[in-house]
Amino acid sequence: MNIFRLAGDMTHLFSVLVLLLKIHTIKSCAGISLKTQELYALVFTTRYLDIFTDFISLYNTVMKLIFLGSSFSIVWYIRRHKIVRRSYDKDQDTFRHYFLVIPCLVLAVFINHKFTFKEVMWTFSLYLEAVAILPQLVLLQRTRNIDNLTGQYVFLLGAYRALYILNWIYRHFTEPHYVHWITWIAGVVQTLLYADFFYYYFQSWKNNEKLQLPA
Amino acid sequence: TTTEPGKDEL
Repeated sequence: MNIFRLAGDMTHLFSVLVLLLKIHTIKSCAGISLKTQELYALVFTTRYLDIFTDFISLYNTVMKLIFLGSSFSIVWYIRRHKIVRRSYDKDQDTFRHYFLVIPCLVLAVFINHKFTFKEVMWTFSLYLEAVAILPQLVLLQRTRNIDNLTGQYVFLLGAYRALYILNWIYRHFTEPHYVHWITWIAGVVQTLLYADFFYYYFQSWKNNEKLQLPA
Repeated sequence: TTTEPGKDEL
């Protein structure tokens, strides 16, 4: 494991912890898209189908369990927790899941490495992860006033993707058989979706102002 | 290792 991969995993982990902590301590999910959180739960479920069949490392298994557990907990909080769910703004979070899920599923069925259930599901999870942030970005754009923790959450998620790309570049040069163009394309698309957000995030940070996205 | 590319990542 290289430093970029480890840093990427850690920012990913922090992003989830920041979100869980925000929801748990202030009992509010204001500004958080349930649609995005449900898509992530689906991403992790379909990607980690191998969790009990292929052992890679203890680190790998533990991280998978954390991502599965945290994503389902977040969905549970927003849907079921009697205080948290009151802060969920359903009318603003209107992105339709199937606009993303169905095209990704079709793409995964046709464009994959191997036509087996596990492989198609794994590929589907890559495609879906690439676009799963969209409902959240749309919500940020709509609400405009973004609290610090939500801003940090999205920033950490974007940083995780950027670090994974550095990891792939590193692996490409150090591991001769490391070629995986589906991962590459999905990963680059995913990172590009954050470009706009990053721009405004750094602007607000530089000027020491509250983060606001243009209408 | 015999792990396929990408499968050892999260």
